[in-house]
Amino acid sequence: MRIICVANQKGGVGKTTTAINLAASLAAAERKTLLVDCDPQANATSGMGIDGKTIRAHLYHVLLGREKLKEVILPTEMPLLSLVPSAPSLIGLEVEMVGHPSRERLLAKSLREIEDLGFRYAFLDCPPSLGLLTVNALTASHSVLIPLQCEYYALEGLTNLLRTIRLVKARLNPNLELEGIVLTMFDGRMNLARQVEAEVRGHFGKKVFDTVIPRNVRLAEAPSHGKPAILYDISCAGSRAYLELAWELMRKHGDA
Amino acid sequence: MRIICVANQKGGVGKTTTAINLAASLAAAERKTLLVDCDPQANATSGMGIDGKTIRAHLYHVLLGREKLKEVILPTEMPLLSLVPSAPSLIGLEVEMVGHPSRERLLAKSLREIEDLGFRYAFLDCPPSLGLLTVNALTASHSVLIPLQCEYYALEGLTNLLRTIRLVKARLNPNLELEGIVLTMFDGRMNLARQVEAEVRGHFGKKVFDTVIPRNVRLAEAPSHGKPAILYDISCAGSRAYLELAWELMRKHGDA
Ligand SMILES: Nc1ncnc2c1ncn2[C@@H]1O[C@H](COP(=O)(O)OP(=O)(O)OP(=O)(O)O)[C@@H](O)[C@H]1O
Ligand SMILES: Nc1ncnc2c1ncn2[C@@H]1O[C@H](COP(=O)(O)OP(=O)(O)OP(=O)(O)O)[C@@H](O)[C@H]1O
Ligand SMILES: [Mg+2]
Ligand SMILES: [Mg+2]
Repeated sequence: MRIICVANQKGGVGKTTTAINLAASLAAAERKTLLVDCDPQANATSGMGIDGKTIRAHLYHVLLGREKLKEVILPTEMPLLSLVPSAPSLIGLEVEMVGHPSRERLLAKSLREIEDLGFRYAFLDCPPSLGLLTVNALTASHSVLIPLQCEYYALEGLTNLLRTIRLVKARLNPNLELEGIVLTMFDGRMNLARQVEAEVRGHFGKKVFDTVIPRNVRLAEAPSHGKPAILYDISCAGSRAYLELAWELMRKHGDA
Repeated sequence: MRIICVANQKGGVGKTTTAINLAASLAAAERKTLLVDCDPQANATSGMGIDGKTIRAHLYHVLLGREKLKEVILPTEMPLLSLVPSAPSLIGLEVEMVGHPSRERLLAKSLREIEDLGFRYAFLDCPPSLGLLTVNALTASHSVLIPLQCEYYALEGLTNLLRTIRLVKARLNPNLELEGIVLTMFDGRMNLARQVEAEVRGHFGKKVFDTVIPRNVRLAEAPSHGKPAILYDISCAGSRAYLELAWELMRKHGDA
């Protein structure tokens, strides 16, 4: 199972949209995939049509050691896509785990227990911060996928994010690599977007995925129907881009 | 001094853009205004053209009790607008203050010390979370201004935010009121935006500002020049909307 963390502390850059739609695209390509919602906002949970009030147990209970990860995995509308839900109570983890000796490794330990369930890929959707939840996700992952909105504040935040990734790699997870940077909400008519793209490709070269996710309102409409975009509208530019990104990712790992 | 907290745990909804441009618009209308950056991302600091490397001390040092708030206030390009900067080290506050008896009231205590400096308004720009920094800001404020992007996840998060505001009001700050909800990044051509606007105005009525902030690329370009939009391009739709919002806010408080 390749575990990929979708992270960026800058808010609203398309982390959840990328985690849901990339996971769904891989499931559509017959790869068994797990989506783990590591954000107390629980957007990946509601974006997949799961009603928070119906959930018995979620990631918070797993990280506190009260539930096994296997027990909280939910099916979704797509046969090859499963979800580990979250809920607002997950906010409490940071303070409750102060002083706990392996507070950063809780998620890594839980994910090891499900290695035998046959998932090819797992995506961890992170909250917009560099706190304990994101550190847990980075510590549990083989690689980090960074959605990057082509705007000033998002670009500025990249330095902090890369520094945090280096720290986690040095102290907690020596295997952690950069899966790549995905340009999101891209509108080629805007100078700002084209300037940021040129700067990022100039600086990070091959580390930036060829596939660019365009700004496409269908991607913003899909979560209100509780579906990934490829189930809501497979022909829209947003869905096509995520399907393309999934193939690019699989080719990279010799899985295409 | 009226202290207004700009908060929403949903990421990327326009908190920083609203805090900067509303504060700048009030300063342009001759009201002495303070902008406090409560986010470790320090976007309000860089968005005002301040280089993080040149800052001697910032909000983190104030909240730890090592510096007086008065000592870290910086001037900006606008004579009536001052800034309290922040920096990534602010992330450490949550863990360092565990167990501290008045960990939620640190900012309120510091702001009381500058009541005599003649600021008419102070705006607190919050990070995208409901952790200790946002709770400090809510506890220190007279009211909360909620920037709301007209999309599904942002609308969904409103319930959690309002619950947190009620909790802070009940336990930490009985004076806390809702200043209002500001619709941001609004694109009237999109059904989704119009549906969310109708739902929010239907549910919150007069609590929603009449002024709507349109999606306008000049607002996204201004921070790369280190200026509020009204200094970068006063005639653009974004600047005009924030100037209008400033007047609406002043009229509401009998200050126009
Ligand atoms: N390519 C796109 N085109 C148009 N809208 C998009 C696109 N990607 C995401 N969105 C919308 O933009 C908003 C922000 O995206 P999303 O919530 O996925 O970002 P995030 O990084 O997960 O946010 P947070 O930091 O709060 O977790 C959402 O309303 C989403 O539906
Ligand atoms: N009305 C607007 N039109 C176009 N772009 C905007 C508008 N408001 C904000 N932006 C841009 O959208 C992005 C998100 O806005 P901003 O950073 O202000 O949100 P935020 O809520 O402060 O984010 P965070 O949750 O990370 O603190 C920024 O790149 C900003 O320049
Ligand atoms: Mg998200
Ligand atoms: Mg911000």
